[in-house]
Amino acid sequence: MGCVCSTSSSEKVKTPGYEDPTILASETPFTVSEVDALYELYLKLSNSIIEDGLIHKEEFQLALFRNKNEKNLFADRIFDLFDVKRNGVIEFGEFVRSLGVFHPNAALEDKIAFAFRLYDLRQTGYIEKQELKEMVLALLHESDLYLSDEMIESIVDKTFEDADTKEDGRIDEDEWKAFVSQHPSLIKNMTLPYLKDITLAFPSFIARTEVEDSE
Amino acid sequence: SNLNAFDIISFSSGFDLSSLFDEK
Repeated sequence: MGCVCSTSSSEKVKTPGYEDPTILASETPFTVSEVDALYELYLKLSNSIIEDGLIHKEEFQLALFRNKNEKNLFADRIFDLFDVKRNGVIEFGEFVRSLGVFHPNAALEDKIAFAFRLYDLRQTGYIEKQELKEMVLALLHESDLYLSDEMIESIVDKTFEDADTKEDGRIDEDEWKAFVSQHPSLIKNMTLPYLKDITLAFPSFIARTEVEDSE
Repeated sequence: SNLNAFDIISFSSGFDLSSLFDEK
């Protein structure tokens, strides 16, 4: 095997929130090589606008939607959930641990819980009818789709009829779990098959890692 | 219709993290 010198800057430069891949691998469904590969991706994302090795909201939104300025409620919510420390940036450890939930091998309960927090807009521990309506309205508006108020009202009411089995006007985590079990498509987006092949995206990096592993 | 509010949110939000990996 010839020289497999990586041209990656990741060998030399570690971002401010860098964490040991071995530890991250032990806490997530990723292998050490996959965490290393995610670090390559993290470096790209975290230096796309502000070159400080931390993912800012604009960089996250740029990667998700190809724009950094247009307001997107969902990008905001996902960013906030990834930003566990609530310091306005996604650090490497937060990035890996959060993405771990989206791994095909991650526990279903974790995916369901993450989705619940996504919809629990005001973080009250419940999905309330009003906030669900607000989310539907905001997202339809952001995506230039139109449904009449009556139609939205009726869909949200029907959703609550089905999901709010305790009939207290809000969906708690247990009701959410039961609802998801009846509608598994609701957490379809919580699994990224691509994460199983993450190392394939960075072949030069794999070569380097393999050499390191064999040393 | 079986469409529920969460489906609408999911469709209209374009919630799909796979685009994080688009440019490699």
